[in-house]
Amino acid sequence: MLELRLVQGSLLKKVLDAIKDLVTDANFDCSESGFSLQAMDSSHVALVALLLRSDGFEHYRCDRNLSMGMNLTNMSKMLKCAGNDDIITIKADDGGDSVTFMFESPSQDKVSDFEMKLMDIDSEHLGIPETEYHAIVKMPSAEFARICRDLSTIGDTVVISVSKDGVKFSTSGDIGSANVVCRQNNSVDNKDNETVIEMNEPVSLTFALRYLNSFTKATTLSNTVTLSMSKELPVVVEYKIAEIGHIRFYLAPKIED
Amino acid sequence: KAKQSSLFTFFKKA
Repeated sequence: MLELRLVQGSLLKKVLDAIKDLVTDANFDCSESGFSLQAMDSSHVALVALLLRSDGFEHYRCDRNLSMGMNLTNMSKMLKCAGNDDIITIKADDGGDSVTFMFESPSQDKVSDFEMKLMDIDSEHLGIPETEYHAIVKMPSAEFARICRDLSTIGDTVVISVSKDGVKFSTSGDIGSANVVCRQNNSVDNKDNETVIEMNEPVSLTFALRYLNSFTKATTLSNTVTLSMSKELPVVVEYKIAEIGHIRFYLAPKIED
Repeated sequence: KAKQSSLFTFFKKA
């Protein structure tokens, strides 16, 4: 038996909006520690890892570990039927073939339940080693989204370079080229507006912009985003989900032949 | 020209 009650149901709606275009089907894993998902896009270039910790739920009951295969397009259709202020409860029976999403309006005068069929998904779970990253950049998520969107009108790939001067995003295409440099700044009044660069070693990596643009659909989940990079390793683009967890996207770099 | 790598190059199946 599984019963997870999330008061801020809009978070789950936003999570689905952030990942449904990258991944079609995924297993949601439920354990004592939380509600999580790890899934790759069909080309095995990008991976999303979601964690919603059990202590972030108002009520969290998971009698035994459960993996529930869901079609994210269908799940998103159902969650779109929840109001933004609704409380969402996820319910499932052990060994059952369906999951129920219950939506309660804040004043409790409307209660809906939507039952969705589960599916069997052969997912390839990857072991992601703990890594010391050469450079970690924390910046406003809206700024990162803006840069990715702007540069994708010029080129298909972006070179992200971190040096002591700042973080540089460069692209080029048929019509020309572009560079955006963000320097470290300290905002006294608002930490969310800060760009903070921790660098042990300069690092420069090339990525396909269309994936980064897809990741920025998570911008609504957090005011800040963290980019963690090491030479010849996938970048980690992390959005914290207030008080409850995170969504991390891993993107394999483009490497010179 | 830079070639797109796969996640399998970096991460092993668990």
